[in-house]
Amino acid sequence: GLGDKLQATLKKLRGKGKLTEKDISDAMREVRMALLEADVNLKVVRDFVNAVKERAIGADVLESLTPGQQIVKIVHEELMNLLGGSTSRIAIASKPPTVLMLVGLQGAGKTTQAGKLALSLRKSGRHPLLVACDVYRPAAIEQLQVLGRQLDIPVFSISGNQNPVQIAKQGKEEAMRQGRDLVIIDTAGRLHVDEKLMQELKDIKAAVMPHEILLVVDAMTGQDAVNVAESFNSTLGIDGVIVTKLDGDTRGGAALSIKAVTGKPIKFVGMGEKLDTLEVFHPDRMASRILG
Amino acid sequence: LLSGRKIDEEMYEELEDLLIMHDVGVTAATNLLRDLRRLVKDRKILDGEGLRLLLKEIISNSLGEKKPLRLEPGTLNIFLVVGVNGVGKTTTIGKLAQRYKEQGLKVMVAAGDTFRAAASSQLEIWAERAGVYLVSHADGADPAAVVFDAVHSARAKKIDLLLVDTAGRLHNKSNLMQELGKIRRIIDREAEHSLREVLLVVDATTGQNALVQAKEFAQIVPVTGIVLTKLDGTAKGGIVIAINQEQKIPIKIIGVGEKISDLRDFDPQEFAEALFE
Ligand SMILES: Nc1nc2c(ncn2[C@@H]2O[C@H](COP(=O)(O)OP(=O)(O)OP(=O)(O)O)[C@@H](O)[C@H]2O)c(=O)[nH]1
Ligand SMILES: Nc1nc2c(ncn2[C@@H]2O[C@H](COP(=O)(O)OP(=O)(O)OP(=O)(O)O)[C@@H](O)[C@H]2O)c(=O)[nH]1
Ligand SMILES: [Mg+2]
Ligand SMILES: [Mg+2]
Repeated sequence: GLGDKLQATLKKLRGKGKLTEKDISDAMREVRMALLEADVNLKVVRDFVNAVKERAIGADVLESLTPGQQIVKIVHEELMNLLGGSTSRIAIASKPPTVLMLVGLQGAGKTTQAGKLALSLRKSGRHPLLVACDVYRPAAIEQLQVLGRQLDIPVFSISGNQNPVQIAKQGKEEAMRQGRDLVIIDTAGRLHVDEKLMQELKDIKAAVMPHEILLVVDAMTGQDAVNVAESFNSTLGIDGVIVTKLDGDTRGGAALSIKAVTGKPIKFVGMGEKLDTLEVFHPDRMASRILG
Repeated sequence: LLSGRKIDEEMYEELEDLLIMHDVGVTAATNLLRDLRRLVKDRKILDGEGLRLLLKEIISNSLGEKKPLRLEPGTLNIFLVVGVNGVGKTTTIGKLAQRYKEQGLKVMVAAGDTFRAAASSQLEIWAERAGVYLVSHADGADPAAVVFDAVHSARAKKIDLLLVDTAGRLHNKSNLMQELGKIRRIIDREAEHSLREVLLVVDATTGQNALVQAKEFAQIVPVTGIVLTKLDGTAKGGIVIAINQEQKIPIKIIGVGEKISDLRDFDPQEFAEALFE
């Protein structure tokens, strides 16, 4: 990974004292390469490398660390600063039900994560109701119903209804009637540049006032991750992010880009297709993964 | 942005940034720019506009000629559709089914995803929309059994084109990749010489991992083409340039929306043009 590349680049410097400007720029080129190969956004890489450079200039090359290790240590710390400092908890409303809304691009993993969240939060004592607001994708409602059956968690839907705002509203009312204290709304995948569908999300938000809007993002997303996250955040407002398919081998730089640009916490990660694969986000593991 | 400006180093850096921002990746971008510098010298290009047109030409040429999907008339053709989770395999099959049905072919689709919730129901709806035959088993059935069943049914019904849907799978899951290998062997054994295309579906929003996907899937099945989906978004799918450079797999089809008609043949020149928009 980056550690080995930096060792090779800077191996002549052991115990030499301070790192020179040339040593630093050679090392920064390696850091930039590693982050771009990990799909971190170009602008985020630029800012990040500058921050690392500031710290690296004048850094003492300790006897106990080779200069390569020294730089990696700085990079790791800076990644942790960017990725960390956030909570993986879902804020439970003082007056139930707590309403969660999942949004994101097509195929990101929203419906599956809705099921995972329902299971995970039931384990911590909640009584979830899943609400099927994807009226467009063939068999999307059935997909959520199958998950609900597997978990023995109720799913609210209105067959033949093409109005997700109505479904969301009635779903929340149904939760209150049934004494379910947690509503998880699954929405249809959509493009951040689809004005009509982004307006639909705003209408759902206005109708049910979610306590948390979670952006679901595929871990293998490339440079476009920043456009998507910024767009959803500025148009709709998001409270956190779920990064999915992290059981793959993608480095996942999109996670760093999104956190850096929106400042919103990454709350959970999806680590598989089964419903018990939702995990709390670990910034240190993500940092190591991004560095390869 | 580049026209009217004389060529300088800053211009090459801007072009490298543009390529990276479109997920072409550092290695492939470096290769393209090396070719660009050489041709700028050979052709004595002097200004920014010339530079831009030349890079477009290099990209377009690297992607090769337009490659249509292969279909032999008068016999059973099988397309196997594979890829990681959520990229658009099932939807693409619906689109392909409609296209070939409209061309007068007898089309059948096989619901090879027996794992994911409501996967067969999803394909069933597409089959209905396209007006084509469907072979599916109950959820949890062995996907190999569905494929076996579909191939025999296709031969009995004298089907021209059988589209086989498979479950999304991450390439680092060896058991799932082995399952895919088994599906391919069944097709080859039960319908020798009928497997015409193995299409790897790649989501245009995917970054560098698509390179690994192409490499790993091609080890297990003979990938003959890439379908690049979701190009109606803001991502340009530049990673296919890198896939093409490294794996030499042609891009054949693009997905440009969620409707059944949102399918187009891949056009290298249009693709190269779109990178610069
Ligand atoms: N390996 C893996 N697969 C996942 C994960 N989360 C979801 N998937 C799979 O990704 C695919 C898409 O998941 P969905 O839940 O249908 O995605 P979606 O965002 O609801 O899709 P649309 O509603 O069409 O926008 C399915 O095959 C899921 O099984 C994950 O964490 N890991
Ligand atoms: N905007 C857009 N959405 C697409 C396109 N192709 C597919 N989709 C959407 O992407 C989502 C996933 O599509 P699927 O066909 O279920 O993907 P899949 O690869 O079969 O998914 P799994 O079987 O779960 O692995 C759906 O919401 C589709 O409508 C496209 O070209 N453009
Ligand atoms: Mg869904
Ligand atoms: Mg599918």
